[in-house]
Amino acid sequence: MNPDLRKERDNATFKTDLLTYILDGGAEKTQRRREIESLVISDPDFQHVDLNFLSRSERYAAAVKRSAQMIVKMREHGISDPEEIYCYKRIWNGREHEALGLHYAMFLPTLQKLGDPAQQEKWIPPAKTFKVLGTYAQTELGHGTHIRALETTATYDPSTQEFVLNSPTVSSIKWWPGGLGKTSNHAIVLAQLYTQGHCHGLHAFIVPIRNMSTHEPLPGVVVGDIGPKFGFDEVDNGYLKLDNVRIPRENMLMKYAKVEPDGTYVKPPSDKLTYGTMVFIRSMIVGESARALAKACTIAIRYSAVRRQSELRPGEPEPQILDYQTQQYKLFPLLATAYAFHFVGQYMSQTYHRITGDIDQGDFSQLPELHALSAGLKAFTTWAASAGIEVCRMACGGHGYSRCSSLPDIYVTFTPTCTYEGENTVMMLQTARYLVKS
Amino acid sequence: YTQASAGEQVGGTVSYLSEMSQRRLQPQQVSSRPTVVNISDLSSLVEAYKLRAAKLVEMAARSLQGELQRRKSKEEAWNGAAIDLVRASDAHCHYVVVKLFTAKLGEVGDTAVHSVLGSLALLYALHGITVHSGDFLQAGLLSVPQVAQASQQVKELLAQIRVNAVALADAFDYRDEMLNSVLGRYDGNVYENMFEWAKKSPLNSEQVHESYHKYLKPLHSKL
Repeated sequence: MNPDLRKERDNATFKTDLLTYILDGGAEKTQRRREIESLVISDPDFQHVDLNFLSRSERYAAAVKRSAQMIVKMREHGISDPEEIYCYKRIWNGREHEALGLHYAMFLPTLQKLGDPAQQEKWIPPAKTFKVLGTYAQTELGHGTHIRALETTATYDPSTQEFVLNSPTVSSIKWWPGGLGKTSNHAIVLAQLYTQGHCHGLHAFIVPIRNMSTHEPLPGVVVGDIGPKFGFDEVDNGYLKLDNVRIPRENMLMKYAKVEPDGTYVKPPSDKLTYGTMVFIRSMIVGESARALAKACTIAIRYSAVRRQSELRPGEPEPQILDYQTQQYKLFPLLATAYAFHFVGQYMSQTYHRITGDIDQGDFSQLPELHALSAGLKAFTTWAASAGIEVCRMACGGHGYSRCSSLPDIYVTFTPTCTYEGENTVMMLQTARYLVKS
Repeated sequence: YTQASAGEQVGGTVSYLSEMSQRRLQPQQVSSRPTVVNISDLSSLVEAYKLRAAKLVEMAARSLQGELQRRKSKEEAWNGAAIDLVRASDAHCHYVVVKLFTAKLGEVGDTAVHSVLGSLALLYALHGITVHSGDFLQAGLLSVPQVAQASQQVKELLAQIRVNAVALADAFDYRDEMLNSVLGRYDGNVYENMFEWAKKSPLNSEQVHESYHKYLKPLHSKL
């Protein structure tokens, strides 16, 4: 152990474990988390090559391999509780994103939240056994957060009881969904619903995009990878163009809104319910902000205790850079922010589950508050964490620029949260609309 | 804001808007208005953040109202007030974060942990005040000397937190395998491992890279 770090730990005025228990929500949860971590880390299959030295195609292949291994491992270890699955995945994937991330994070939750009982019975078992590999396609090449402007259409044909899906323009091509390019064989597509000559706004449809046996794209489906990005090298963010793709009426998710066989439209209790999956992800992103910033702070603070530079007093040895007030001013407010966001993340997760529980019981009264709070806090925490990670990198001098510091990877992996699931300024304006109305 | 101003009770995280509206209805002399902020007291700082949020929401709503009177459409008015609206949302979220961090302290039983988390919460709140001092001054929640005091206290807190900084980072409990960082290693053996990591670079798999034979050597012969 580096002697400076040992001294730092010896001089602390509190027991770190006690604080860890608070962050985890109790000593038992810490213990279970550590058990799961050990399970993953001691697994020989967990050891993998340093992705920094691979090409993008190799990184994608490695991610698919790891995702597949992870699924088998979780089965073997009997990990089925959602929280434990989340914990296991987080450790298994480390700092990289997994190829099947959206299958877990958006495809399955959307089926669970927006599917009626028959649809859940039909789709969830094959999704859980990964026969159906899904993603969530909302954003289009020319349109993002402003969902009313999305152009993809789903027109109901009562003669065949099918929806006909189309990408009528170049700007309507679905763009960005993770796992869409090469991995998924199904997508939940958000499209403007037309029936009996009227448009009823955005609704969610399950669209098969690849043959279940050959994995070849289905007729009318143009699908592929959108190319390299700022980060997310392991993920095949994709495009999807639909040309008169026909799907059965039952493929519209009908827990709330419905289209009867004759084409009659039945309105949902609230228009906001269609975007429930995004609200879920926004709520979870708050906690992710805390975790990403905490990682960056851990790296920068430990390194600042090890690194010695320049001199504070003439003639004395180089001090630890953590002794410089400017270094403390860079890092300690961020450390405080990471703790603050951790507690806000816990609150947001509890609030999400409480209010969606009420919604399941038919009480929609707090839905606007949930929307406004998750949108605002997602924007507030991701902006702060994103900027904070970059400050941490700068606080590590030149070595922070090396990929071996992990700080560049943490940044490029985290900073997209400022734009995905709702661009931050738009999110803040949604919160503002609620504040002004209130 | 609209509902609260009309006397309706609003709940959840925006309940302060009703509270502010009720306060406004009660006649008060300016001179009798209490000094709100004790900058060493977290609950007083939570109150300050609440009042700042309320003030910025009110300002945004008035800005929107002003735009509505001057513009052709609601949408144009909304765009004309958007900067103020985003500031109001930001202040609202900031208040929620400070409030929740402070509330969490109430659940911490261990004195030593409570003390160090309390310092962090105070640092978070005071640092926010120094960064957004304009808002607090403009709303009349702080005086100029109080802003200077807040800056001074931030410096004192930095020195106070210094002794626990590494332990506070350790408490996040990220194992090396998850951090994947040579700089952030738990054992602090940074330089040796940076050298080992660099050796793995594919460029080091051969002593002379093929590009030397392909491009540099021919270049030498041409010049």
